Amino acid sequence: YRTFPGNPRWKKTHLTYKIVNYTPDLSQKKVDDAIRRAFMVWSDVTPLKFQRVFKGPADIVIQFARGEHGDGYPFDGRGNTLAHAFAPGEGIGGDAHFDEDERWSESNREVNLFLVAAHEFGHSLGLAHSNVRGALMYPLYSYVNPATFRLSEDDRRGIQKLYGRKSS
Amino acid sequence: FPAQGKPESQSNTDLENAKEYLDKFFPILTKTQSPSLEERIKEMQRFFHLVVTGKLNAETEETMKQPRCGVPDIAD
Repeated sequence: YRTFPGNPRWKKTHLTYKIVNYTPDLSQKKVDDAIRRAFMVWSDVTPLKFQRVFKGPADIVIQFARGEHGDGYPFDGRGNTLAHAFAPGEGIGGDAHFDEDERWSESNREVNLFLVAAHEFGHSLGLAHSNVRGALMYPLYSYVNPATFRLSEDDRRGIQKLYGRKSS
Repeated sequence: FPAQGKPESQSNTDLENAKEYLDKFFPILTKTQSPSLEERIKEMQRFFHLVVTGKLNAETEETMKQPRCGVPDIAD
């Protein structure tokens, strides 16, 4: 695993997130569920807690967008880049953007939203890309069954270096 | 009839695409050094555990075409 230069991380364990818009590829309920489960990947192994907010500011702002969308890192249409997220910090820090030109799914067809969201939230929390194939933070997308998904040892060690272990 | 494209022009396009990929995901972090394209391809090949040749071979091109996260692999 790797962290970003300077090891940016949140200095609190209670984090808020906001979903500002939805993809038409999935029902809102399915998007909400995928996002919630993606956060759980990380809260299951750390003291972090994630709370969804609907109004006002949030630590992690989630949006679907296509092409240039105001952050200087335009998406590239279908394929290639699927999403990106920013390391912890004020403002855009921690925010996660998903390319609306992809076809998002809850299965192995097209691109699985849960898997990509869990990866992006790793960035939102301070993990950079891992070069360990099979790790969630490996940069290339590959499908695994979300029902049986397990965080790799590499990812777990990385996030626990930043935030410690979940107390039993 | 339109003239058939020269093989080297295709190759140039591939190299341009590769450079674009490397600029995006393996950006040059030092202002003092300007590594060659070969060195940059090697860096990418090492990261992905490919055979390190420094050449834009099929395996490397295939990796560059895979769907992926937009965050650079070398954090700046």
